[in-house]
Amino acid sequence: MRCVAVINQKGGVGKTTTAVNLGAALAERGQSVLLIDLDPQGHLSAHLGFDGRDDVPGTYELLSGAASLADAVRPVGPRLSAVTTDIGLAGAEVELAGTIGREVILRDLLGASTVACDWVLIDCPPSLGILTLNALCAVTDVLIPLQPHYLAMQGAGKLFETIALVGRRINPALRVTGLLMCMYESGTRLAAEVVEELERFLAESRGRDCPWRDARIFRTRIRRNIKLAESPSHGRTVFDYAPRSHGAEDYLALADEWLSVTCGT
Amino acid sequence: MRCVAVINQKGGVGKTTTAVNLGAALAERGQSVLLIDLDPQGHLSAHLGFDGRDDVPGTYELLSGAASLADAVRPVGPRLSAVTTDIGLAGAEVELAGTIGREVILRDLLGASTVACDWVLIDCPPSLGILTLNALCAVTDVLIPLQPHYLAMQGAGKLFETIALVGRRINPALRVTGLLMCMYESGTRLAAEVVEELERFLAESRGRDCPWRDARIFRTRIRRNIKLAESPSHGRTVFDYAPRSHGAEDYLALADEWLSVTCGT
Ligand SMILES: Nc1ncnc2c1ncn2[C@@H]1O[C@H](COP(=O)(O)OP(=O)(O)OP(=O)(O)O)[C@@H](O)[C@H]1O
Ligand SMILES: Nc1ncnc2c1ncn2[C@@H]1O[C@H](COP(=O)(O)OP(=O)(O)OP(=O)(O)O)[C@@H](O)[C@H]1O
Ligand SMILES: [Mg+2]
Ligand SMILES: [Mg+2]
Repeated sequence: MRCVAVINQKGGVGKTTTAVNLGAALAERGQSVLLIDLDPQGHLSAHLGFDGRDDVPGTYELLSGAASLADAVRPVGPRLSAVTTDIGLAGAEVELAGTIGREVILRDLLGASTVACDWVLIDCPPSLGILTLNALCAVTDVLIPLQPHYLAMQGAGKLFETIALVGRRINPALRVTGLLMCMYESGTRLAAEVVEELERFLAESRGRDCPWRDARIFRTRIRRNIKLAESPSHGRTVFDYAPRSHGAEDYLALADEWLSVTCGT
Repeated sequence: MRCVAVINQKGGVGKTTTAVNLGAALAERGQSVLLIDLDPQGHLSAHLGFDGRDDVPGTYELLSGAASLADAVRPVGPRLSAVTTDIGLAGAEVELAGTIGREVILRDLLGASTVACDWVLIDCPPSLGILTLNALCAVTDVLIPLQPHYLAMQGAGKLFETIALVGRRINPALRVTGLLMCMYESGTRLAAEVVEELERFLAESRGRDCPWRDARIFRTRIRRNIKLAESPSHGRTVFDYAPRSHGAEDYLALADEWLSVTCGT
């Protein structure tokens, strides 16, 4: 069971869309995948059609110890399952604030769990608070979705700083696997400039002692595609909603690139 | 001096782009406008080319009482000025948490100020925390930028609930002036569905005792336009960077609609 945090504190850059559809694409490729909604907005849950009105325990119950991982896992599709949530998870940020070892609650729950799967993908909230820190302490791989826009790049420094601190103080196994360009509009000067700046940053870090020394910008770019924005309103992944769309194509290509990049590491 | 909060807790929906370019468009129309960056991300400041490395006091100094509004205002263009900020503003959320009357600090500062202008536009962070509450307590008008996407609509209920609570408990003059469609891609079914759902919600609220009883969806829609995403990387408004673009056209049309809707109210 290998755990991945999908993280970027900038809002609206494609974290949830990536967690859902990369997860579904990995399942298409025969991997077994568990998605965890760690965002109090509950967008991953809403994307999959769960409205939080039933009695199945979710991420809040998991973190507060009221339910085990096995109790909270619910089926989504072939080889794909999820732990869902609603706005009540916002309470966990407050309740965990004073807890000893508050950042490693999720790590210990995943470590003790008997649930068997190949990948756990964690959709993080748009902040660097306690919930996101729990994800960074629990995983070995970090996937950073990025929108190739100037304002979206402003917070990148703070994100890498936070990852470095978690890597140094709590989770030395933490590695940034890659940066994913989302809502990519090829041919725009802006996208080319952003990619160039990132390539320069990563090149300078090669071989240095930091969690992103082996990180890459994925060759696969997720093009802007309205089907990716429509599929959540039908409670389905892009593979169920529009299997022949660019969106489905790009996330399947990403799954293939992800598997080739991560196997053997 | 009439104050407007540009607010939506969903990230990346066009708040900063709207505050900067509606502000600039109102200035083009002869109004005097002060922009206030109330987001610790400091994106409004970055959009205008301020990197926070000089000694001019900003929003943090304003809220902590270390500087008056007049000290913090810096010129941007003809009839356009700004109070800028950087990540240090995140400290204000923490410091204000235990302060008596923490939500009305900005209201009292704006009320006591001698700065003269027609409009103050406040760019809010993507959350409903203390900084956003300060904006809602300080203004009479609320402008809600929206991306016409399913996931972006999920949090609308919580936003209206927060506005209603501030209206009832602290600021009875609070009114939602309008909802603005940003990054609008006409012809998509999704956009039409979202607009329909919002029209229904607003129609049900007509005449009821709530801050959005007279709210409208602006006829002006801000089309997706790469020039709006490029202009921040040049530190300029869209009017300085690409005055003949759709982006400039749409925000000028919005300024005209804003002035016709608000004059006389
Ligand atoms: N490639 C794409 N093409 C078109 N629309 C997209 C694409 N990726 C995401 N979207 C849409 O853009 C919006 C933002 O994406 P998403 O919600 O996945 O971002 P996020 O980073 O998870 O946001 P938040 O920070 O609020 O959690 C959503 O409405 C989504 O449907
Ligand atoms: N109409 C538009 N067309 C194209 N790009 C746009 C448009 N409006 C905004 N953008 C771009 O989309 C991204 C999000 O916009 P913006 O930063 O204004 O949203 P925000 O709501 O202020 O985000 P945050 O919640 O992080 O403060 C930015 O990179 C911006 O340049
Ligand atoms: Mg999300
Ligand atoms: Mg903003």
